[in-house]
Amino acid sequence: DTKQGNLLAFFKKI
Amino acid sequence: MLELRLVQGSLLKKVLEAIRELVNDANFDCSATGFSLQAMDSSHVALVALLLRSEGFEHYRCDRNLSMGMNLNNMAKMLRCAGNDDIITIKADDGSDTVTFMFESPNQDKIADFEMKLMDIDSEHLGIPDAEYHAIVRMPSAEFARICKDLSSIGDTVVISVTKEGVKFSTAGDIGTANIVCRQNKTVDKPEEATVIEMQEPVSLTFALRYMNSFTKATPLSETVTISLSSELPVVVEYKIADMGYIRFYLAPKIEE
Repeated sequence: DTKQGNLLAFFKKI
Repeated sequence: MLELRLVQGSLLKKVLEAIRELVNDANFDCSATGFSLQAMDSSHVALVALLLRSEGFEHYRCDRNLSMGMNLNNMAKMLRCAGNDDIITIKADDGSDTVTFMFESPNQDKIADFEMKLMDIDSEHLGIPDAEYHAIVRMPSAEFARICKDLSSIGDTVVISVTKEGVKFSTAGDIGTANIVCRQNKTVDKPEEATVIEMQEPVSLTFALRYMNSFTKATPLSETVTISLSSELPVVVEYKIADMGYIRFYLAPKIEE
């Protein structure tokens, strides 16, 4: 099974 | 004072049509570099980054950096009132809570101005590091759009796999499965019809087709699309905007639970 990844897990807020 | 005159006004119309499905409200940032935007969809799964470089405008005046919050559906409504051959000028005064779009017909016999209210938007800016991608696929944008549309009638997700053999788009749903393989094909009459694969190592990632289909709204902006994949990163789907810049979509992959 897969779940949707979140961009905030890859890129940092600036 | 801000004044940006874009002779090929249809580009701005196409940009709005490309992003308004993904993002409702966004800040357009204006600086000496150009007219840009970075915005995420509300669920933080996809991000759009737009750049229209200042050199691409016939006239570009931006006295100081300015961020203008706009509702993209309202902006699209206004831009739809511009003819496809019209010259579009974007104007705003410092501290104003409105922006004006001026449309001029090519022979100057019709001039219209539309003033739109700006809005305050708390935007979350993300730092996107430069990355080495395992595989970069360039292919005709219409072909990519067709594949995403076709697969979404079968399943909800697409597995994009790049190997030496080519790039494979796969899906599975209740009614069955589908696989579409595009092989590298450089021997075509026109370079924009080529499929070119640069692969450092094989990569396979799963994405939601709903977002991919939304990205393909940018197809009218460019004959080709570039898909950059790395096993540990969001995919980048890039449409170059002739001589001016780009629109890039980032999409977080589906991950194994």
